[in-house]
Amino acid sequence: MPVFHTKTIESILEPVALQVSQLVILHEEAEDGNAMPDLYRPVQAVCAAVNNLVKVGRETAETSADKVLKQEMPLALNRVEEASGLLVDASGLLRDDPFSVPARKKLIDGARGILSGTSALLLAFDEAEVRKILRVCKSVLEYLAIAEVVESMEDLVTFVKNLTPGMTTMSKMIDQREKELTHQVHREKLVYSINSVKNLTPVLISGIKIFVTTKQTGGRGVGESQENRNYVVTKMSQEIHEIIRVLQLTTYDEEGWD
Amino acid sequence: DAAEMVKQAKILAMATSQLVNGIKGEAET
Repeated sequence: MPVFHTKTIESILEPVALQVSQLVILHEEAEDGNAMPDLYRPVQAVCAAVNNLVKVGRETAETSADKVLKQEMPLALNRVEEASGLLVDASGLLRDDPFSVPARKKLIDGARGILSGTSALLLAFDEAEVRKILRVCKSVLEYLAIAEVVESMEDLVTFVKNLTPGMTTMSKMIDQREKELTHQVHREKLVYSINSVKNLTPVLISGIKIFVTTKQTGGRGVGESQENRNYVVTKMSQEIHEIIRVLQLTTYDEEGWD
Repeated sequence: DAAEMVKQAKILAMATSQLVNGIKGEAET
């Protein structure tokens, strides 16, 4: 049975995937079959839906700034259109001969093609959404490195002011993404890492503050406070790298399924 | 946009399900 890694894709494709696989089995078991009904109307409904999806898909690809999506979306749309063409051919053949074997084959190939093309389309779009989250994560990661050049309280205020929006956006995006995933282990990893980053943020600010104060007063422990600050930056960076890694995973791990 | 694409994909999946059910119904008889 096919497995879809997001709840949206799963809710759209899983029922039809199950039906198509049952259809394939039924036709493999009964090659000769019975007379097929007139499928003109349901095929026309599929074609109309394909046309609408293709229109929206093309608009999405055209207006997107994501180069990969611009390349992948048309390919997936072509697959869906080709599959719809097979269904139209099958419908025509069955009108002339309700027992037509080539028509049955085209019906099955068409239904499979609609399924795989729609799956490719939704996956391409989903991957583009993931890339948006990755960009935010990477910008937070880059900004974190600036912690090591903060040497005054004024710098610290600027650092916190600039870090906060990216951190808030990243947290919101990860919270939403986590809820969308079907893979329990991936969800847990994302929750763990984003919570670590959230919890370490005040620790980092406090660490920078101690370093700045220690350095300005010329007191002992500058090296130690610097090490402490760097440790927190490293720990936060590791967690963000882990988020980036998990976001790109799509493999289904059966053992991890709850 | 995303919501519209998901909506159209759902409509297509439903139309495909109805078609497949029609074919299956015949194949099962």
